[in-house]
Amino acid sequence: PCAQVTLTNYFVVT
Amino acid sequence: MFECALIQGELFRKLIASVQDLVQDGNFMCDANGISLQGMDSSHVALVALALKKEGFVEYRCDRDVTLGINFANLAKMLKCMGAKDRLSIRAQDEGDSASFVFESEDSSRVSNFELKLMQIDQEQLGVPETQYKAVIRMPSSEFQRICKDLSAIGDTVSISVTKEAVKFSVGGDIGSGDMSLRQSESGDVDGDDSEKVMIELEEPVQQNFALRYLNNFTKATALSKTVTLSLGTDMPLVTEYKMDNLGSIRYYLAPKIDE
Repeated sequence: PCAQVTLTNYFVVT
Repeated sequence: MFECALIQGELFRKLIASVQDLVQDGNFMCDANGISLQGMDSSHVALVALALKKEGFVEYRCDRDVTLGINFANLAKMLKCMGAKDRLSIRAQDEGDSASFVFESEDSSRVSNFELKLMQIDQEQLGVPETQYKAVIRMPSSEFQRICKDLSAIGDTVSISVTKEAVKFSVGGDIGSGDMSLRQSESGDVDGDDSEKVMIELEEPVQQNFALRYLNNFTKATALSKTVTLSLGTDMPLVTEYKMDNLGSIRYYLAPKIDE
């Protein structure tokens, strides 16, 4: 069981 | 005024095909150095970043920065009308609401003109930090495509683990499990094409899980480059990069799947 995380956890919205 | 021309218009068509399944529309940002594009899929799990250098174009002129908001499905419809060996020219006025695409056959016997309506796209841009990756793998793009396609028949998540010796792609599903390992090519091997080799640069062994659905999507870019580079770190997005000789590159970022 793996959960998909989103890119906004790593990259900042500019 | 923005104007550029590519001898191999086909390359541009392949680029759009490599983007359009992930993002519906996006802004081509054109400046004096080249063209860039960034777009995320609707679930914010994957990001595609395109960077085309002006040196890759046979003609390039950009007097003022312009943003071309483009619906990729619509552009693809027009690019379908381009011959396989046609030269492609793109033109846009500074404040225009359309861009023109001209396809010209090698002997100039056939010229096609298309005007694509532009869109106003208000898109979030993500700042991608410069990162030192723990593992960087370069491998034949066709091999990566085959692995992603074949493993996705077995499960929906692939675990990529990298050691100095090999990169291993593992999958598990209802029918069972399996893995495919690619060994680092011998460094003394001077025979053969470099693009056929598997090269691993490793700082630290890494293992991460990714959704195969997205990876399969990324492999649409296989036609653009003989090799693909995968960059991995611990708990950070995977970067899948396809480099096109002197034209630039297309990069895909994919957020990992994390054990609950």
